[in-house]
Amino acid sequence: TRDRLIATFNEVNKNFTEFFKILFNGGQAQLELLGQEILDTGIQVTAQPPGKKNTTISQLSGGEKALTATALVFALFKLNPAPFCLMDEVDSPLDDSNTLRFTNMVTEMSKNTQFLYVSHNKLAMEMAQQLIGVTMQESGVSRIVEVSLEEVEKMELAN
Amino acid sequence: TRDRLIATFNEVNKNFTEFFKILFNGGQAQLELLGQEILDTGIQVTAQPPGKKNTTISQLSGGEKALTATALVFALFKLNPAPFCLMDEVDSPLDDSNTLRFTNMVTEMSKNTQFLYVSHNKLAMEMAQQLIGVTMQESGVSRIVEVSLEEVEKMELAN
Amino acid sequence: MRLIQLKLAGFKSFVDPTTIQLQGQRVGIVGPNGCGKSNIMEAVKWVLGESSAKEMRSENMDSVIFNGSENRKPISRASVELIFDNSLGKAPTEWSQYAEISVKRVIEREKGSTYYINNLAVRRKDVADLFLGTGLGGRGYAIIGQNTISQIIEAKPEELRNYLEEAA
Amino acid sequence: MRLIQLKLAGFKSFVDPTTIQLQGQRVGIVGPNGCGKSNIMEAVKWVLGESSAKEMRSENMDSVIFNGSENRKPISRASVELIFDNSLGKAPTEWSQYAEISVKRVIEREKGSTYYINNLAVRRKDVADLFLGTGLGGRGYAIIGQNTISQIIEAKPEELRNYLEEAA
Ligand SMILES: Nc1ncnc2c1ncn2[C@@H]1O[C@H](COP(=O)(O)OP(=O)(O)OP(=O)(O)O)[C@@H](O)[C@H]1O
Ligand SMILES: Nc1ncnc2c1ncn2[C@@H]1O[C@H](COP(=O)(O)OP(=O)(O)OP(=O)(O)O)[C@@H](O)[C@H]1O
Ligand SMILES: [Mg+2]
Ligand SMILES: [Mg+2]
Repeated sequence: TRDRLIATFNEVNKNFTEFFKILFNGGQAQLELLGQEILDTGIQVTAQPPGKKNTTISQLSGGEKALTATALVFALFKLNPAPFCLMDEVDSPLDDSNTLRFTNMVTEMSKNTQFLYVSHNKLAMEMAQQLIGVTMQESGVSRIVEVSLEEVEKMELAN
Repeated sequence: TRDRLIATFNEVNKNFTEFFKILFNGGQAQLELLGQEILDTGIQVTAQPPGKKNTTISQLSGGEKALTATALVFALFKLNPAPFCLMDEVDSPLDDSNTLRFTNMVTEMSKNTQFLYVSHNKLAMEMAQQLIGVTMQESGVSRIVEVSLEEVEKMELAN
Repeated sequence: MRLIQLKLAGFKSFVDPTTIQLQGQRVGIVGPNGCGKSNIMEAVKWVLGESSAKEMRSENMDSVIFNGSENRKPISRASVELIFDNSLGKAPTEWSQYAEISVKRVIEREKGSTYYINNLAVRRKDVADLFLGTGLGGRGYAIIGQNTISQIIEAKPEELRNYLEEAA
Repeated sequence: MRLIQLKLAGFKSFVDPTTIQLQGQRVGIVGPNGCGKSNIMEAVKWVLGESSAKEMRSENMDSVIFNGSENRKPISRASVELIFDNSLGKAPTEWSQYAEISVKRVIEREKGSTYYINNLAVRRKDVADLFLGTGLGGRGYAIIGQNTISQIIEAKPEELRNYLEEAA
């Protein structure tokens, strides 16, 4: 099982590096083992957006952290697709061009994983095959209604 | 000084209740003292958006928490205006209609306090009297440039 | 195992029984602040066996039961049910022959939760086993809550190792 | 005391000396992810006396000094300066007669920080005193970092009391 964990580590690492490059349009990232013994050592993420030489993950920006985390989650999915994935406003810190790369990758990953996601973002709504509108016509009571993209824009302003 | 703290508490409480009602277009909120002795007791926030009967702050939504926190910060400013206020993407969890009420209140508060804020939100950019664009033409090196609203939209997609 | 239906009754702001049909691989949930979107996300996390009230933005588990609104009284029972299409027979062995698999959790005020798979009462562990290695259990990586995305890369080294083991 | 200028040199991604003129009561800072907007916010928090590296997303204070990029080497000194218009004479007594007040902090690698008011070396406490009761000091309520807004209402009861005392 140690061999299996090493193989898993190498595979996820390779996916992570690849997905990071796609989401950031360059740069480099990888997972590192903190110790010798894979069966009980910790794992650390190192990531450098294109042209940057930051030494720690903590210094990255809000959007850079969200994108790096996405690359890692999808790297795990590629190895072992979850039946479905829930994302609650994960795209909110992303600017327009990063949101576009993010939604493109979700579309690609959705061949093997079903995505259920909350978003206020128009690009994320556009990639959906189905939009579920949640409303509170009666105060404090939630109801759902199938909506189209056009209806959403009316709904958000109706409050 | 105990009288001063009681007077401060009452004033901030009154402002908080008033600002909450404006930002939520209704509902109720107030500050509560957890004990008898104001000089060393804790303070708790209670808030109920219109029509809701939630018992704790923690159950409120992301947008509702941001708006409630804004009402509290501005309640403190109204009593004792800070020379300036820094806000880093505080409007990101807000939907369109809440963002509009938020920006209207910032505009009102800005008569006595200078606001320096980061935002990806178009409504927040529209209320600015000055827009400072931050770029990284050379990777890893930040520079600033004065921008207009039109230039911003080009810049975010240029990456 | 594709998720085809999600049913909520009495869960947080979903006081009335609500059925959400999922038709597609990318389903967007939209609406204004405070209308119940994150409550739906939490309902899924909850029915899969979440045991920490804090993860439900609550102080105790009973708080996920609808606690009243302007026009409605509080109620004393909440349930969430997930229905999966298992026509490919990929579910774990004891359930593999069912065409559909339903996972349900019911909570009653001051009486705790009960779990059901295809309407058979089971232990929480049995529900967790159904999703072992998928990233959906416990602190899995397949459920990303509001404002929590960066926690995944800033997690402690041991937690990152746990994700790897989960996927292995 | 209106903030009229903000100068950064060597602070995080602002390796080159940069002067930001603030012209107006509502100034928006915009740009793509990772370009340096939050770094500007942190620079202000830092020059006002922030002593926790964690609040600067760093492991130690030296990490706020530009640590290199593809084409630039790391440097060993960083400074941030705020310039205020004090034409209304409202600054605390010892500085009230100055038309402009400058607050500066300089850090040198492995040598720590030095503070200056109007180019006079002062203690960190003197800078903090300048902003006492304004919500700008320490864990004040006038500086709201990225993803921290809800902490204000979910703070411990003692912390909320501190805000009240600060405003009193
Ligand atoms: N047990 C409960 N009973 C009734 N209402 C509840 C209960 N728990 C939470 N709520 C209500 O649900 C609302 C929050 O819903 P939710 O977090 O799903 O909103 P949201 O759609 O995600 O909004 P946002 O876009 O701001 O994140 C709150 O207003 C809260 O009062
Ligand atoms: N000491 C340092 N030297 C050089 N670069 C640094 C240093 N500290 C941080 N950075 C860089 O600054 C960038 C982050 O900048 P910042 O957090 O201001 O971005 P932002 O504009 O707020 O983006 P977002 O919109 O995603 O929040 C990171 O890419 C990081 O590599
Ligand atoms: Mg939400
Ligand atoms: Mg930022």
